[in-house]
Amino acid sequence: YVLTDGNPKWERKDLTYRIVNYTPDMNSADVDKAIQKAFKVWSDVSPLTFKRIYDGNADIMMSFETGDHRDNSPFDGPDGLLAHAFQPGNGIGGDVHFDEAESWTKGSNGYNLFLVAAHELGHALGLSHSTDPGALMYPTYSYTEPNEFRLPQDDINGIQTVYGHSDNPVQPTGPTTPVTCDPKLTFDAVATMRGELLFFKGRYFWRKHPQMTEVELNFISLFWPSLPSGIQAAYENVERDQVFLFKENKYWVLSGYELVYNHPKSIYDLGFPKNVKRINAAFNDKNTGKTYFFVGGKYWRYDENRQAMDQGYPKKIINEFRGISKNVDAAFQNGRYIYFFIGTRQFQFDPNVKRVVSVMKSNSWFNC
Amino acid sequence: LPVAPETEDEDKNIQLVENYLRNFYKLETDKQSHFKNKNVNSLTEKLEEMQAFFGLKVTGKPDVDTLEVMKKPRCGVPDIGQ
Repeated sequence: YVLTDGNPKWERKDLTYRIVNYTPDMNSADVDKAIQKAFKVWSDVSPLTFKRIYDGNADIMMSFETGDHRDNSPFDGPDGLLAHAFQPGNGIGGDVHFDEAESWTKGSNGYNLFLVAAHELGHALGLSHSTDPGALMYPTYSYTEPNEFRLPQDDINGIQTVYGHSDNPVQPTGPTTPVTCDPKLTFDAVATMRGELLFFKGRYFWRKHPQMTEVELNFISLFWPSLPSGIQAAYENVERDQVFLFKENKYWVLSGYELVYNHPKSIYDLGFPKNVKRINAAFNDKNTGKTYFFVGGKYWRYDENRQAMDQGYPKKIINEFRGISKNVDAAFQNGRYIYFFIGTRQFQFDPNVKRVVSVMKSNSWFNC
Repeated sequence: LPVAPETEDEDKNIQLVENYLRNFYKLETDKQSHFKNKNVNSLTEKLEEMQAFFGLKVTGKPDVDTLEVMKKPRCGVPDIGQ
């Protein structure tokens, strides 16, 4: 996190705000809710309180403005600049302006008002832009489902540096952004996709081409706004050019970067019994068309051609994959090998000799 | 004569880079400068600063990844020194 130059801050903890005007893009009740929720993001983690007033001068005046609105920071029409805010202080200090030329929404289309308002309020309270790509105070817009939003730890650290801790007896904590070369890095799921590797972790995924050194960390929501965070298993069916992503008892199907169905499907449609509540890992064997699903210490085998589970499963993982115990986090096939991820370690398994031939760090693909 | 599309794109990119660095990284240029005069060093330094901020490869050149970030929707508050 970065504090604003000169460390400006509000000297009072009880601040007022006013919504000066409304956007025609949303109904006013939804604007009120989005703004109120944005204030709550900061009041939950600091000793600050925010009271709405309906006329007169509030500490934080929030308005929708167009083009040059006489504050020396003109807006630029659709996209580009979305909003801005002024650091704590009198007069225009603390005020928040939204570019009316944007399409404001309460969902994932256009720009989500709650997310932008929460970011701008960070400025109004004395925070500058963070270099942490997962932080709310990162300069560029990225969508997160508002109901799943949790203020990242980087922003909590920032606001608490300025105003101290929350008055709550239990201090709130927030998600941290994974560090690509962290030796303790673990993955939720790994899959191939059209020659690239996708590594899933929380609300992020890394994209890596095996022959290129660069690796790219992205929000899952940037590519697939309707997908949840915390994908638990993933595999690619090369024949059908589809990637399957699993969370709890649901799965989503991707074709390239498009979702095949708008709604998730049930894993029970694949033939799992009802006592299976989630899948830990999966991979598809390109040579046989069989998909292996790992659940606890057992695995199921699914025939992609027949679209049905093979008879005689589940079996114990240890019987087929010697050296691989239970709790497989992720798996994928690359060339002649299967790679199993368990905690911070990665096991390279050769199915021809049926044994582990190499053990590496989980992030060995990232050229750390 | 009509401007060749690639020249037009290049001009747009130069404009984008200059505007972006002026708005968010305190680049001071006269409007004629582009990349060809005394402000080149300053522009390169600011570009490096921007690339470091966003965790991009620091090249001091407006490469594809840098332009991609500059085209993203964002907050209007500068990244350095409000």
